[in-house]
Amino acid sequence: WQPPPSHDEL
Amino acid sequence: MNIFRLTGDLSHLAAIIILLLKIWKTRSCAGISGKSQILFALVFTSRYLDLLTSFISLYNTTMKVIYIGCAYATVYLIYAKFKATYDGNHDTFRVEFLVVPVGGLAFLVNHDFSPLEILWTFSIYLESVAILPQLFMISKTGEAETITTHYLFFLGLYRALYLINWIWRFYFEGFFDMIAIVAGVVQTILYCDFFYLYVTKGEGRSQLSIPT
Repeated sequence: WQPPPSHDEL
Repeated sequence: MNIFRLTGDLSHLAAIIILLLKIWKTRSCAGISGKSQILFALVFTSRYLDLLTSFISLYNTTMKVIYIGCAYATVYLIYAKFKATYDGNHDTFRVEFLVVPVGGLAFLVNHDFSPLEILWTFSIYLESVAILPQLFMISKTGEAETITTHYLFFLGLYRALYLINWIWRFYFEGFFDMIAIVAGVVQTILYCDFFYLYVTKGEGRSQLSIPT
């Protein structure tokens, strides 16, 4: 898995 | 931020405000599934815990606070203030059949096995099915007030716009979040039947009648 995306979305 | 994500967020905000105002103005939550609203409050709570740990932008923080505030206010109006108008007999979807599998899946399929990330994943999966009690309730009563159909339209539209936002971000930023995209596709598909009825039968009718 790719690194956890920084969740910048609502 | 792109126009699709911004209009998606505004569509989501519009849906939340429409519902809250409908209940407040008519002093009634007839036809509204309290179970779905509890699930949405759970979605926002589990997704926006990062309010306590990270600051992304004023917009991001403001919207999260508004979403959480409105979600709990709506649940309060349904189960406390206007409890007498809550149609519990038709709001019978077994939400445990949603929360348990979604909770299990969040543990199995996630980007990172950390508490915040698993809660975020849980909220993404749960949001994709959280509207089912509401759609189930409408199919049982066979009708929905016009304002409720507008609420559902904007709520369904928001995630459809997010799908376009993800296409945009993949193309221009290389951003790609498989979990959010798959759940977003499922979520939008669940509204398709409603979208069809909203567009074909919505005009000029006081009630949206859904063949049960």
